[in-house]
Amino acid sequence: MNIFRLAGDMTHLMSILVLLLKIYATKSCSGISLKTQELYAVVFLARYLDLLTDFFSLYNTVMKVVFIVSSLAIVWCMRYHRAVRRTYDRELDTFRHYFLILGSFVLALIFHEKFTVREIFWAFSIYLEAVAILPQLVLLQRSGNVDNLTGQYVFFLGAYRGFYILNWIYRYFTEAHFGRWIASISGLVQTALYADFFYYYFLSWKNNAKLKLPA
Amino acid sequence: AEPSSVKDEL
Repeated sequence: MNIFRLAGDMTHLMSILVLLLKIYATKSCSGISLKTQELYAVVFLARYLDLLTDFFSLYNTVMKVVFIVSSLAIVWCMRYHRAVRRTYDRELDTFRHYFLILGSFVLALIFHEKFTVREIFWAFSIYLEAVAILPQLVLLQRSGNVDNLTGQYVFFLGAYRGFYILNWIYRYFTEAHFGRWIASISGLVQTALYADFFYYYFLSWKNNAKLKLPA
Repeated sequence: AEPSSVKDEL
């Protein structure tokens, strides 16, 4: 565990806490894409199959369980909670996310480390995570105005990706045999998707203005 | 020891 990875995990955790806080405190999920949340739930379930077979550390196990449970709880709230579901921007959240699942799975069948169920699900989860933010970014772009908590949620998610890239650079120079190609290329793609959002986030922060994305 | 792997990440 290095400082970049810890910072990445913590900002990832922060993003989830900010999202839970927004939903709990405001009883609203406006501006949040259910499609993206469903994709994250699939990502965590597919990747953390190893919870059943491997043990790395208590930290690793606890974080995995937290990510799985929180992502399922968020999806459940947005779909079934009586007050929260009414605030869902259904008509703006029309990204066809099934294509992302299908595409990621096909990619995993082609590019994987070993042709085993676990390796293919692992690669699938990496590819899917790289593009899972797309429905969220499209929704934000369409709604134009972004409330503070939603902006911070996406900011922390982007920060998490940035820290993970620093972590891979660090591991590349400090560890032998660090197998990284699938994760690194997907991670770079994922981080690049946030670039546009970050530009407008910092602009609004610099000008002390409300975050607005151009149409 | 096992070679280090990106799979020990979250």
